[in-house]
Amino acid sequence: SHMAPARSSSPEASENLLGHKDPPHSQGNTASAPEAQDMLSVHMLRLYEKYSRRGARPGGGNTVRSFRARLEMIDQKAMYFFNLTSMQDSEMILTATFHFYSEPWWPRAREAPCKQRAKNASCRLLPPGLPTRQHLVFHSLSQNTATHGLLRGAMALTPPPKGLWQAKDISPIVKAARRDGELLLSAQLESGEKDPEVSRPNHQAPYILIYANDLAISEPNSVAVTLQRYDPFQAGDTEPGAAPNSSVDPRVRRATQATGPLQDNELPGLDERPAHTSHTQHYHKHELWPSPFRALKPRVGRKDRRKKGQDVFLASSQVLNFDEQTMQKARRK
Amino acid sequence: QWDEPRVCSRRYLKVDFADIGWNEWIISPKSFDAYYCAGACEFPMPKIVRPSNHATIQSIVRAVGIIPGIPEPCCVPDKMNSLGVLFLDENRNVVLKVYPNMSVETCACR
Repeated sequence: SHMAPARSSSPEASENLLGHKDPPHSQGNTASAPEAQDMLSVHMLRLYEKYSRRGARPGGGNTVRSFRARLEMIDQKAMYFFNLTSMQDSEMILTATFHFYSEPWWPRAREAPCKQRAKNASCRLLPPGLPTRQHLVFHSLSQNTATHGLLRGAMALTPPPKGLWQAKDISPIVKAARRDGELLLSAQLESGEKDPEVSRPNHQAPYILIYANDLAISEPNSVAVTLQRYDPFQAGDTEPGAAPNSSVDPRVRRATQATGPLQDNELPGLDERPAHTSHTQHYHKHELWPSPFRALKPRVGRKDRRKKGQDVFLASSQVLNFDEQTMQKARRK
Repeated sequence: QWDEPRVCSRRYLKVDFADIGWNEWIISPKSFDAYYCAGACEFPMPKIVRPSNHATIQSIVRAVGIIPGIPEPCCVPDKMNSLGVLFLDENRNVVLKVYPNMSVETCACR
């Protein structure tokens, strides 16, 4: 058993851990740290500091995995579920411990048959008996079964003298469950009476620590297996080097050929040319442009236009047509 | 780095997990001194670069120059240290792993 501060914590305690607020040092049971952190986070930070300072291998291995409980009320009983699926196949379990907070509690005090001898005699209650003994019961179930699962173990708990955190070795239970591929574990603190668990705040939720030796950690690039979470090729979900499939590619592919009428610099009406004479004549601009403003003609396809445009350009360079006043100004300038 | 020795030796490098985008799931440490190895392994190699026998032979063959294209030996980490990393796994469970060969203690020619 280890004395631990009863801390109120938000389930996002891991976020606090990531927030890097140094965990308040536990000053024993009564300290309630202003900054909430659950016991699991405090415990894991302590293991990390122990290793970082003294190089003490946690539990003799190179890996410690923690598993938070998920509380469910089944038949008015508090059931804690642990999802152990994140364990890697290369991790050999050395030890598994179940950590839970418990405090002594007595069954409801019974009332003695109360005989009114004197008016003011108050009814006496029997002194409470011994605190209730609790039992810890474990079941394991595979992901998809809805049953209670297979009974994996049960242990009687001696009532603690006062509220404190306790640890139980559940290595055989976890090893057997993993061997059978049942990586969902349920734990129940049974006491036969109405469950006080419901009132238990979640910072006192139990947790499991698994100390393991990761046989793959000496691989040259073991850090990438667990810590490199992104991959340049993962983004498009395509095989490296494969051209992105157009149906997958979210980008809009643009046609190279212009489909609609383009706004170009060609002036309207250029398409019209007087009938082609046997030899190329130099069109004088008046012949070409009988009036300064021309009605817009319906446009022909770009290819024809380009062909025609090219011929006309071949024939003579076009002079823009301006009214007399503009021309006079231009000459003056 | 300019006044770094030419010969193969350990150079300082501090790695900040925020620089490589891992800080979202790494709780501790935020950064660590990783170091790296750089420098020449040319003939004659001083004792300090602790050449292997093969590296010594290779550097002589290269110096003699009879066989073209032989590169000089490489300056690589020799002794390395582990690093404990506290991080969140994909299920946001807190995990502590002690990764070997995460920082350089000494360099050598190989």
